Amino acid sequence: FSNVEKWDESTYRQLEAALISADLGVSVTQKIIADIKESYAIGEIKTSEDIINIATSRIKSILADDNRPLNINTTGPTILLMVGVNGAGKTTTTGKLAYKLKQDGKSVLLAACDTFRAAAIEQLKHWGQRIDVPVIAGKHGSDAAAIAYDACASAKAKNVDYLIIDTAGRQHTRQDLMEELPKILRVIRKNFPEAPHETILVVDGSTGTNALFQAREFGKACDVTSLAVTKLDGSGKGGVVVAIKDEHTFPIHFVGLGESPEDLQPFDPELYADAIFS
Amino acid sequence: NLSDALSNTFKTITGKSVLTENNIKEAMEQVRLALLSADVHYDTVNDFVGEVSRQCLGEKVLKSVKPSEQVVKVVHEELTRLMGTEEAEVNTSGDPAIIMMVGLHGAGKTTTCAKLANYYTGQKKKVLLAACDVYRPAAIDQLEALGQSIKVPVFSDRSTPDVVQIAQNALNTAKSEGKDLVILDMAGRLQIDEDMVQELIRVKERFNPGEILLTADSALGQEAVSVATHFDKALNITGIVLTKLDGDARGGAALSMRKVTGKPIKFITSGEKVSDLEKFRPEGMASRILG
Ligand SMILES: Nc1nc2c(ncn2[C@@H]2O[C@H](COP(=O)(O)OP(=O)(O)OP(=O)(O)O)[C@@H](O)[C@H]2O)c(=O)[nH]1
Ligand SMILES: Nc1nc2c(ncn2[C@@H]2O[C@H](COP(=O)(O)OP(=O)(O)OP(=O)(O)O)[C@@H](O)[C@H]2O)c(=O)[nH]1
Ligand SMILES: [Mg+2]
Ligand SMILES: [Mg+2]
Repeated sequence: FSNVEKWDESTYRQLEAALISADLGVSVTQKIIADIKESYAIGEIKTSEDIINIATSRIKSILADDNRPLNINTTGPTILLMVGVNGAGKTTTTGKLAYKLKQDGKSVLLAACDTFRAAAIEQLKHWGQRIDVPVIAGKHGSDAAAIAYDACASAKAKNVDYLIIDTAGRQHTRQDLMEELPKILRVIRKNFPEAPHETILVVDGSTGTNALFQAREFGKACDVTSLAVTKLDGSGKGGVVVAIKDEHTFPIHFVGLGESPEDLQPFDPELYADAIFS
Repeated sequence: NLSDALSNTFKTITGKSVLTENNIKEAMEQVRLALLSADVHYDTVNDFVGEVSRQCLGEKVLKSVKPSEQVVKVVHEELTRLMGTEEAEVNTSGDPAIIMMVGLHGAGKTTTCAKLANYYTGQKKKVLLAACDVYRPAAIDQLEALGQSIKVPVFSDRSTPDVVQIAQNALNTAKSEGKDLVILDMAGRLQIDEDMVQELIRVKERFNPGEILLTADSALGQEAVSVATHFDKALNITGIVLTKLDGDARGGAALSMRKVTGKPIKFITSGEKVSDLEKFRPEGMASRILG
């Protein structure tokens, strides 16, 4: 990449290739490039600058915007709801999050509200046993909202610090499945009117532009307030979150970097933006 | 969408002209953006656009057809051609035949194993599922539960982490019970995880499966090329299964993976029910990618 005085169409093409290859998607890539061209045209960019550094700092500011900490309940259990498409990493992230909170000295309860998929309840119970966290579960095929209700009642009675509710994977194109989400919200609010304190959309770090559609649709259905990006130990850069952050204000709280309990990190916009170009 | 974008590009062209380099260039930029928005890999798009550009150049603008429609037709035909022209064969020969399912975490391998087991049971084959994922919590439980729901037996062994041994014992069981087909459900893994890829190579070299199917999420982004290339180089995959087509991902990863490996897409899945499995149709995928 060259300094500004030598920037030409091929410089912008190279930047475009880097951003698209990192899964930022066409729209936000064009926006970033247009912004840079504009800044250059009005003399805002010094001729000694590197276009990569400029682009990185633009991305950092998109990612750092509204990056508030996790919303914690100060008068009772903090309720976290995990949602997202099939296979994104919700159950695993639930386990990792519970582990981290426990390490922080908090009391945690888990709710197995994926009552649909084969062995989903067993999978979460397995995690619960591994990290020594109790799991509220019912029978396979029972009503997910009913389990959520029981879990909230239990969280209230035990006054745990955190209740994390794991839900079934679903495609946002399935209206019937998406309608289950507001139902779960209503049921949670019977015991905790202010909950969920976070509704976390779990996104697979290797997903392309579809993650933006997931953010939109899940956002509409159950008012997503937070993002977790998984599988960033893979080759994917997870650039689609730049597109998501550009369009939505909710923070990215966690990144998943593997399959073990300790493979969860808080989101760092600086590291994330740098990694896009590495 | 692409048709509208192209209509705009060509609004000054009439039935007497020939598609020239300049108006092709502008049209191809629209095609490029459409394919990138569909998650087709950056390099794959450039190759594709180069090829389509050559095909469009000098084409007479037909009096009865809008130039934009002509370009869409060339693009659609080239996409369909790249997706594969005839229905891909599945190798079910062998005593027993072996299908090995590989791919990234959460792609849909375990679920697809059950769907394939159900599909071939419907074709009067005796199928045995083999639970070779010793890593993921309750993976064996998952395959066993699926097997029960479709009344297909599942071979599992919770006493050993040795995947080759589990596969061997599954095959021995299959032979002694006269099974026609064994489907090996492998754990999800990163294509860049050399140790885990090595595990797949060991299984392949020992048992020589007639089918090694890379299972990929249709929402996979730009990593599709890296994923497909790594798995293909390591295993010489025989085909690809594309999953979660009931979502609204355009599925450009399918084009990238097909182009970079040359391997056929054999099946698609579009739901969580056991019946949500179909043989791949190239024409349908081309339309979906174009949006
Ligand atoms: N390498 C890696 N694998 C992950 C990560 N997070 C989850 N996985 C794996 O991804 C696969 C799917 O994870 P799950 O937690 O079952 O995903 P899910 O969203 O609960 O799936 P459904 O409930 O079926 O929709 C499993 O093999 C996990 O071990 C991660 O950060 N890195
Ligand atoms: N909507 C939809 N969901 C699917 C499809 N195929 C699989 N799934 C779901 O995707 C999730 C992951 O499927 P699995 O079969 O567990 O994926 P896997 O590749 O075996 O995952 P790992 O073993 O962890 O690597 C589950 O919730 C499945 O029910 C599909 O075609 N459509
Ligand atoms: Mg789950
Ligand atoms: Mg599996």
